[in-house]
Amino acid sequence: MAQIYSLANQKGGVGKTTTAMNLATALAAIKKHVLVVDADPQGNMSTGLGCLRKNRAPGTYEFLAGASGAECIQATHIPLLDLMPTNEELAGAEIELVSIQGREIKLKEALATISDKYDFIFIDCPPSLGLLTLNALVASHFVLIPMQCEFYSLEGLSHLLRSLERIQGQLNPDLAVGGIILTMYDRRNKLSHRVLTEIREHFPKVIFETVIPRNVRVSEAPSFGKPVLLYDIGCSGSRAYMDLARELLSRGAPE
Amino acid sequence: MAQIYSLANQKGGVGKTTTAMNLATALAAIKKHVLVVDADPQGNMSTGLGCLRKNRAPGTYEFLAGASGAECIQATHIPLLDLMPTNEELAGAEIELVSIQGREIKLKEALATISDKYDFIFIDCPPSLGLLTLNALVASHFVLIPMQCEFYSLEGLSHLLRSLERIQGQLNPDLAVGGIILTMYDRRNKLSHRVLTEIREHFPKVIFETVIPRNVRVSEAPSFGKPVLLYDIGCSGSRAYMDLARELLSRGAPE
Ligand SMILES: Nc1ncnc2c1ncn2[C@@H]1O[C@H](COP(=O)(O)OP(=O)(O)OP(=O)(O)O)[C@@H](O)[C@H]1O
Ligand SMILES: Nc1ncnc2c1ncn2[C@@H]1O[C@H](COP(=O)(O)OP(=O)(O)OP(=O)(O)O)[C@@H](O)[C@H]1O
Ligand SMILES: [Mg+2]
Ligand SMILES: [Mg+2]
Repeated sequence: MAQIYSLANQKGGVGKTTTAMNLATALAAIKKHVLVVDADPQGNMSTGLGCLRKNRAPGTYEFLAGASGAECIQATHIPLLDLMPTNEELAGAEIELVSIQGREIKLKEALATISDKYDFIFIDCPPSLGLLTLNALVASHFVLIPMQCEFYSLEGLSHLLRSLERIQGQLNPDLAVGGIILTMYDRRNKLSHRVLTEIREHFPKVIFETVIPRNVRVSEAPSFGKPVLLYDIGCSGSRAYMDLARELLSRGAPE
Repeated sequence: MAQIYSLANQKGGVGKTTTAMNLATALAAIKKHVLVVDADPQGNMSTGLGCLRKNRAPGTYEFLAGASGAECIQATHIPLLDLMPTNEELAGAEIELVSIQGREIKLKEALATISDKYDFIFIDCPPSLGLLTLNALVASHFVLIPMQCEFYSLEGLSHLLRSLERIQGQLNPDLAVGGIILTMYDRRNKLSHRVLTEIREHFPKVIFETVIPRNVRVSEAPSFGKPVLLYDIGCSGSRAYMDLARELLSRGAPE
């Protein structure tokens, strides 16, 4: 039975895709069977793992519409890491789902048919709290919240936590907040430090100890279709993501 | 008759809000009457212009539902710059609009009732191509595309331009691409330079000459409820936004 994690935050550009990809890669490296589901019509996860545009269907859109896991999942060049890719078609699902019975549980039902094949499943969400993100959260045991050390990110956090409480109350009582992950931290920058201190003060139990630094190697990796862990294992970004994976494992064991 | 600009890009965190706010402020400083419409449920534009959470209704949500401009628009502490604020309620509009007749032209119709009061209207869009962004694009004469100098941003551009062509073909033949604006440029970083060169090569007529540098003063300004132009007029971010406003005016005169 896989542990299912969503990477969610309606604020854009905070590191959801980058974090999901590198956590998944780090866990596959220690022999866990991992699936990443690209639930963002932008398809950045699929690009970052080297899946060409022409090889993305069937993927998440078809899976939501009832196609099997075997048809929609493909291997990546990373052993033990599988990908469910997506393309822009998925954007249509947000509108098509609106008038369907049980629209929030489509992904949960579909993932139940494949969850025993994996130890971990990571779902990369788009920057919104629409039906795709909602499906991901209803299907998940944990939600991970990547956050930039910026003011707008801080502002959006309280709205996100309120939305999660509503989802826990009405649609998925098992959903737990797996943690807040600070990304693109720049120690030379006062604002970064202020946001870090503020979050540590207000959410001491929820924030991960590991902070991901801003590191240009992380942003170079996607153009080579590789996670930074494979592109440059020795850089500060990679070391931080390995620490984060270790911390996730030490927290993650369900009670 | 106002010139209406949308700031759109489905990629998150590329500088849509920051660019809309500072262009609007620069134009108000040279005595243009300007309105910014916050069409992103995150409400970052409203925050960045110092509008408190409790003072955001009626705003964009009510305006789309038929309330008057007078009710939904408020002055800011910047002379000649007005704001139509928003809060999370607006997220509901995306779902409510789906089943309404003429769902794509609601904002266009509403803005027509107030457009003669302004020289410029800027609409800040959420990081998606859903019904809120669609409404903004159908209501606009120009679309401005802020883009980070990063690989995922480059990737999303071709999808965005294809979507704009479809909108020009079916819903708004008057919509012109006002330009691509490169943001958060870091001259020490090879990737930034590669993306800049690539865009200048592929879209020579569309890209703005002015490039906005990464500048920490820009990201500090929102926590004071001010655009960077007011927070620190002398910093590199402010100077670049003033250059951009001048370039917009020299380009902007409709043929
Ligand atoms: N630690 C880091 N250091 C430097 N750049 C980073 C880092 N993490 C992410 N980036 C870059 O920042 C940008 C935003 O990251 P990413 O795309 O992962 O965020 P996201 O939250 O998934 O965005 P969206 O909201 O559009 O889905 C990307 O171009 C990425 O390469
Ligand atoms: N030139 C700059 N230098 C440094 N930081 C910047 C710059 N421009 C924007 N930022 C910061 O980067 C983050 C992203 O910018 P912004 O929120 O304007 O992007 P956006 O495209 O509106 O995001 P979203 O997709 O979430 O709406 C913000 O925290 C902002 O303060
Ligand atoms: Mg992403
Ligand atoms: Mg924004």
